[in-house]
This record gives sequence, structure tokens and C-alpha cells, in this order.
Amino acid sequence: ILELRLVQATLFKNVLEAISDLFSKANFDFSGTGLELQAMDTSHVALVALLLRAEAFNHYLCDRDLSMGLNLADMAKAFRCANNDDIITIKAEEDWSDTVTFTFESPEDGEISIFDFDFVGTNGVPLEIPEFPESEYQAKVRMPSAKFMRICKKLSSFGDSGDRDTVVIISVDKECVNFFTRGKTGTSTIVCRQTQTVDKPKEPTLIEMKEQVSLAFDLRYMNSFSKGSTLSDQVTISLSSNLPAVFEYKIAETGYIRYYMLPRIEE
Amino acid sequence: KPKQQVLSRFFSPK
Repeated sequence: ILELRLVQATLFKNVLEAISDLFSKANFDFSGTGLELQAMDTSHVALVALLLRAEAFNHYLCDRDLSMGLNLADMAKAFRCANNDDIITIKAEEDWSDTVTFTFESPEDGEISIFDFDFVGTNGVPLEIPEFPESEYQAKVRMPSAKFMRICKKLSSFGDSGDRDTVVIISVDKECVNFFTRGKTGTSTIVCRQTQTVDKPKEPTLIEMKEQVSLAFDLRYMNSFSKGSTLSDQVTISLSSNLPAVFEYKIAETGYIRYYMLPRIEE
Repeated sequence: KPKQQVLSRFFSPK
């Protein structure tokens, strides 16, 4: 039997907002450890992996591993009807009837909404995701997630074709990370310096560089990744010319959301 | 424009 409860719908609402525009379906793996979610976009450019440990839930009972594919658009619609302080219950019955039930209960007026979701096929997930060796990454940038989101928005408004097919070049050089894009009649560069942690200890921008790196990414995807900002105050971007870049948001003490994407290369 | 690489070669099915 699977039975989970969260006393505030916000966490799950934010998770869905952070993934549902880019990924149409996801695989949800429930085990004793917690919930592991994975989704790959249809063009196999981006992968998202989420971990919410059992401790993230107010009640967590899972006595048998259960893996289910779910349609994220339908789930996002249902969750938009939920208030932030609704109590969510997630249940799957013993007979594994290929459906999962999400219940939203308003603590104020006692109204209960029940959604049953049928399992669907997924785009080839779940996948084995190795921990890539730290040493393989040329640079690592940590910054406030709101700042990263703002940068993506600024670049989108300048990019030559709006969000579509605009390329951003992220380059790290000593204590600076630059975001560069080309518009119709010019270019735009946003420079972020490493901040002194004594000034703003809560929102540092930290840059760890082994060697200079300059990589081209699709802005549309980066923009979607930046929606992880509702889940964490900080984002860590790991950059390598040989490995998928990782955009990671740690979720308090209870897990993370990681987006993977390879850079674009000259043919 | 530079070509987008796909992730397939880095991840295998569980």
C-alpha cells in the first residue's frame, strides 16, 4: 500500500510548476526512501530528476516499491485548483489498479477534491543517472535562484527570436560568470562577479573554476529550469564540455531537483 | 546555429 500526506500543498504545486511546461510525462518511483521523479523531454535534450525523501512528507507509508508514469499537464491542472495550505493525500491501493488518487482537503472549510490519475507510458524513463565525478566539471557556479531566473528573463527579452532557439553562452573566467546572447541588432552580456560573502551572507554568488569554460545552451530550456527557484533559494550550475551540465536546486534537507542538458556544439 | 546534443549516450534505462 502507498499512502502519503503533505500538510501543505505548496511543495507539490511548486514541483509541478517547475517541470510541467517542459516535460509532458514523468515517472514517479515510490520506495521506502522517498519519491524519485524523472522526466525526459520528447527531443531528449533535457532530463529532470527530483528526490523528495520520506522525511519531506508528514506521513509516508510505502511497503512495496511502486513505479508509475503520470501525465504532468493533467496533474498541473489539478494542482492549480489546490490552495497552498490544502492537505494532500496520495494513495494507491493494494491491487495496483493502475491509478493513483490525489486528495486535496481544505483545512478551513473541509472541502475535499479527489483526482484519480491513470498511469501512462513515459518517454523512456526511468534511467540510471550516475553521479558524474566532480573533477570532470571545469566550473561550478552557485547563485541565488531568483537572480538566475532574472538573468534568464532579461536574456529572453533581448534574444533574437524571443524564447525560441535563442542560444546563451555561459562562460566562466576567474571570478566572473558571463551570460551572453545575440539579439537582432546587437549582443547582450550579463556579468556576475563572485560576491563577498561577508556583505550578503545569505545570497552569495560563488564561482569555483578549474579551467576557463565557455558553453552554448538553449535559452528556452534554461528558462524552464529557472522555475526551480520556487523550490530553493540557491541554484548550482555545474559546467563541463564533455558531460551534461547540471542545474541543481537543493530542497531544504529533504531532497533536490536536478536538470541535465548538454551544450550545443558547432557542427 | 550550433547543434543541440542529446542526452541518450549518458544515461541508460534502469
